[in-house]
Amino acid sequence: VPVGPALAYNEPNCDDPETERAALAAVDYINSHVFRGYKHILNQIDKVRVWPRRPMGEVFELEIDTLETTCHVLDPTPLVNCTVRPLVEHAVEGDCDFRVLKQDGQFSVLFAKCDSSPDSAEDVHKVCPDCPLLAPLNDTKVVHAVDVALTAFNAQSNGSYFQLVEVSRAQLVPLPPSTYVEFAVAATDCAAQETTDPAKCNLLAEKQYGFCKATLTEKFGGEDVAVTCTVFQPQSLLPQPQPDSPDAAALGPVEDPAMPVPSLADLPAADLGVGPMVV
Amino acid sequence: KVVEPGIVGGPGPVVRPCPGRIRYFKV
Repeated sequence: VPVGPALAYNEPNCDDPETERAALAAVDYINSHVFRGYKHILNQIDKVRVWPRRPMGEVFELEIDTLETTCHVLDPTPLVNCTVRPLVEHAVEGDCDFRVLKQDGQFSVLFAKCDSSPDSAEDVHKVCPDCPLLAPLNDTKVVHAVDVALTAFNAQSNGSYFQLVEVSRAQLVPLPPSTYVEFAVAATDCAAQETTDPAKCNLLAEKQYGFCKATLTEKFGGEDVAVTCTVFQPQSLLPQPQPDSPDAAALGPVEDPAMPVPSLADLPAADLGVGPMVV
Repeated sequence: KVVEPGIVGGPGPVVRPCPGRIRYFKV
């Protein structure tokens, strides 16, 4: 193949409007292709190179930093309404590499690779010496707290039995001794008040997800649990991006292919959330 | 071999194009 002239790349300003549009398109892509954890938001564009593409268009090669928000990826709340996780709650940063094609004024992601990492304990304690840190999600106290909280939620529900989708966040609080957890749930075809064997329950064809926050407080001779769950409107049967598809973004362990998680980006605004159920 | 375009050093300080601004805080 005749070697054409060496392609030279252009290095625009990282805060150039076009660069920012490409970066925002890339972050939207991540948020609609990640199957667990929280939505991320653009924090800083580290590097950009723009390569001409034959016969037309150009490819933005981007390195960007993101920050975790408090919205779970299953939460249909628009990203612009999601709060950035503050430092005192033990922030989580994403480091992403993208290649984004710009053609006919449209941006489409060709490649995405992200890794997320929590802030260091030192940094958290610099701003808040007594703040709790993130705990391993398989810690026995965390697993127990989620189990007790979900049982309490289902016990007061007069609707579907909800099963656990994933534990997304946990902290072991020293004073008062307690465990704080956040987890995602999904409605099943069982009635909460009649379920004797949850293993026999199946997720609804029209997935209905929820997101719960709970605190299990140890006290003399027992424990107290407080749990709040927000149940979202059922997802219309949208074609789901299969987790093992080549373009699935790697921002953590891929969700179980048997339970594809919907891309919420294209739900009509009217379909969004119902009020929280509180226990 | 990619020919990296030479940044012609014009008069005055060259604006560092990257990294860009921090929108929230640095972890």
